Amino acid sequence: VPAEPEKDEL
Amino acid sequence: MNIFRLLGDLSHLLAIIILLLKIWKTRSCAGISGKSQILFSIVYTARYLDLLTTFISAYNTVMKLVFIVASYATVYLMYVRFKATYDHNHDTFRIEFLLVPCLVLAFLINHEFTVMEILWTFSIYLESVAILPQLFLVSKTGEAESITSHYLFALGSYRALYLLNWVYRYVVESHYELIAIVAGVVQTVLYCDFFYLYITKVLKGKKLQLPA
Repeated sequence: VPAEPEKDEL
Repeated sequence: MNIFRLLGDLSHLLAIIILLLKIWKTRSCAGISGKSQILFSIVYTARYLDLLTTFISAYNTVMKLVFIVASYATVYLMYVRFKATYDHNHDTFRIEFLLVPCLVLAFLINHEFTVMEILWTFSIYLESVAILPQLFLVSKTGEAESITSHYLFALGSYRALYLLNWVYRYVVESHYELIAIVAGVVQTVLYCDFFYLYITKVLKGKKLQLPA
């Protein structure tokens, strides 16, 4: 399962 | 990172700086809703706790710190330093009517039932309505200083630019965050009538006056 994209937004 | 998100973050930073300068230079927080500023402090505190757990980039960390420090500084200036100029007669929006529903919704609709995720979701929901006390105050006083309307325009533009960022990320990266998108649409829609007044009046040098 692709890793959940990190919350990179402010 | 894309140009829409960068412009959005800069617009957000500009709004926060405009507000701090307005209060500091005029030594007054007349026309500003302290309730909204308290909500923004809660939004950034709940959302940026990951400062303690994950490092994403220097930009990400610095901007989060600036937003947290600036929002607390604004609340301090309004409720302590320039308390005498705070318009508590008109700043009467009951923020518990925003806090409780956002918290309940964060428990009901989220991506993951963990503390960090629930807090992040709560901050996203709360941010979408955090400007309501400010818009309510402007509607009650019937007008806003030009500097306050520039603050609101920059603040409203930030999330509008984020909407473009999410379109870009969906098209280019096939990545989307539905909770943030829906809340972002709500947040931007709340500014629509202000945007109309700002573009038709303030940009023509008139004062922002709401039709009585």
